[in-house]
Amino acid sequence: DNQSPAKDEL
Amino acid sequence: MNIFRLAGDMTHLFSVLVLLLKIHTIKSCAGISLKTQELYALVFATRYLDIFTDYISLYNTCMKLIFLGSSFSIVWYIRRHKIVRRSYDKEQDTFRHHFLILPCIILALLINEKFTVKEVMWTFSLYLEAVAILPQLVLLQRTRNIDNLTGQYIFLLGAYRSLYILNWIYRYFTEQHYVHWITWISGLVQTLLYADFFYYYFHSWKNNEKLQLPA
Repeated sequence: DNQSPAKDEL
Repeated sequence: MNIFRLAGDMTHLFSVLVLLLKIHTIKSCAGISLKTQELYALVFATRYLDIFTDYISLYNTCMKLIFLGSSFSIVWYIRRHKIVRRSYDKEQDTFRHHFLILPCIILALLINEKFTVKEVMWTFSLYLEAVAILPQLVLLQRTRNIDNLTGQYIFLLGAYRSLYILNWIYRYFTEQHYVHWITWISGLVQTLLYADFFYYYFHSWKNNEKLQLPA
């Protein structure tokens, strides 16, 4: 999983 | 997306709109730190590198483009616009903002989740955003009279940071494996920097006085 959830934030 | 996150994004958006409104309609950037605005432009440029590689949502992409576009146009206005640039307080805005960048680069190289170019740049943007408001706060302390729009701009920025913390608390309890120490600590540091300003902002609001910071 290289897309950590924080990356969906601005 | 939860309500805190949405409210946080909206106050962030409003803060930028208030600033653009001030610059565009009054043709003045008095009380605004160019140093802070340059740091924000750098923050967004290094954070949103994924705009071309990872698609998250239309909302996400639009907001990223707005923050990139607005931050660079604000810098352009203050530096190049023939009327706006005259109101820039160069003598007061003396914070050595370049000295904030190097420690953030070093910290991002040492403390990151993954040692890749994109990840280090992203981490750098978090560290830099945490301290980017400092030149603005220093300028504010020197400016005796803070106009309403400048006060509202900084208040909205602080509100955005506070709402993001509520968003993280909410996500921590509602999502699995949601632990992001780097984001949280740098976000917390950033929010604490507004504490002093908030104190005087609410004080002047409560007493219906003009906002003034102690020297």
